[in-house]
Amino acid sequence: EMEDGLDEAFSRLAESRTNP
Amino acid sequence: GGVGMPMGVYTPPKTVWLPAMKAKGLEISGTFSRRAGVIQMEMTLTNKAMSVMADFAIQFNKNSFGLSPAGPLQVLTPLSPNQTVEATLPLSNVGPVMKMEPLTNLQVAIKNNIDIFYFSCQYPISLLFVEDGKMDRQVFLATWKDIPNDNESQFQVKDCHLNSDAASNKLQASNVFTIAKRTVDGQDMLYQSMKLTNGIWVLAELKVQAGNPNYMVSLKCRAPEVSQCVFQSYEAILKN
Repeated sequence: EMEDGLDEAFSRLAESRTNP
Repeated sequence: GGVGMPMGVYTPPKTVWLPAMKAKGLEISGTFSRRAGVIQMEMTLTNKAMSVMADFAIQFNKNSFGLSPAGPLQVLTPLSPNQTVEATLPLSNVGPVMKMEPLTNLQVAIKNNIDIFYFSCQYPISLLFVEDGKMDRQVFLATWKDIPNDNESQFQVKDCHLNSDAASNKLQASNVFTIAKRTVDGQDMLYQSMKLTNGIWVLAELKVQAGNPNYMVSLKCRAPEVSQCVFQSYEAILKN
């Protein structure tokens, strides 16, 4: 479950850096 | 490395550090290597004088990361005129520290039976990327958030024709570790970490867009003065 959370967090980071 | 060769840590080509005309006939060219965590200075010494050279010894000035010889310079036999010898000097990173400008500058004194000579050379900061520089993913996310935006530097690596996986593999051979990869709007975003021998962590984001040979590298570090050198190492690693 924590791994899923981390995967999700990296996706959000990448999104925020592409479309700030 | 060629086909089938394991990729190693990036080692720059040897350059002339001490021309013969500045050292009474002693010419030194060299480079730095890192293999399985062992840092070495690799030198070629040539005697371009008319007399034999012997009794070689080497010393470093204090430097930014405490590099110092881990043993004596081994030139076992006297160097005859026109003779060339290879010398490998293992280095430690627990010597005296003083911040240099540029950061990776190393001032060296070398003596033989004729005189003492001085020269400066620069090592790639990737020489100091340790083998356990893969940051825990959770720690990476927290650290990335925690380091202020003012400490972020962005650089462009131009004219790079690798895909993101090839770039990631090449960087990993030099102890730059990819922690996560995401693809957003056709851009691959690689999150990477590396750790220097003195414990400084550097966090990176590498943006690779299909069909675009220009990569964007964003570096975040609590000691932002290392970012320029780290970027230079990215360029050297990716383009060699």
